[in-house]
Amino acid sequence: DPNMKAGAANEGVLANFFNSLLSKKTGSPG
Amino acid sequence: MSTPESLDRMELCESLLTWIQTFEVDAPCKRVEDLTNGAVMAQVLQKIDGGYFSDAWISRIKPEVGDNWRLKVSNLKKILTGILDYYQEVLGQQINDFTLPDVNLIGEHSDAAELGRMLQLILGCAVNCEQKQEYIQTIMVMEESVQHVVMTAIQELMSKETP
Repeated sequence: DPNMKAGAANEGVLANFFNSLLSKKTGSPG
Repeated sequence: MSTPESLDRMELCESLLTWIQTFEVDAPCKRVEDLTNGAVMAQVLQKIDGGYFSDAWISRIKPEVGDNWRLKVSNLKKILTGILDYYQEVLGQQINDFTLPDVNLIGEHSDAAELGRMLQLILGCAVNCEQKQEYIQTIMVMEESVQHVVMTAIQELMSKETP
């Protein structure tokens, strides 16, 4: 089903983005 | 070069209103009009970083402004200044190219597009602060359509940031 595939791909994009945000170092001038 | 998708400002406001409700502040926060006096935004900022947005800071935000749009704008100006200072002093970021929200339009006309910009800046504080893990994980269990708008909003902010 193309819709299911698109949905899964979208989920992957979202998960990747937010996980990369989680691992990003919090910026602080110190 | 990939650029962030352009944001539908009304959709942004709607999705960020849904997001702001996850903070479970005392004041009502379901409609645009609920946020135009600044009280909800101030409470959310205090939850994000209570050390910076302290009781002393929040005491400068007048809680009972009724329909007086000048008092609303006064509150909103203090909040916007607080947010911009937070980006600079705590997050170590400048958001020079970002079109800042027009607080007059928010206070006087409950402008959803401008409120969306203001909430977008608060979103940036939440996903960059010390407690960001908690806030990002909350976003990750929200409805996919909301997550998508939030992601695009964060990408837009990130594209405007300079250290």
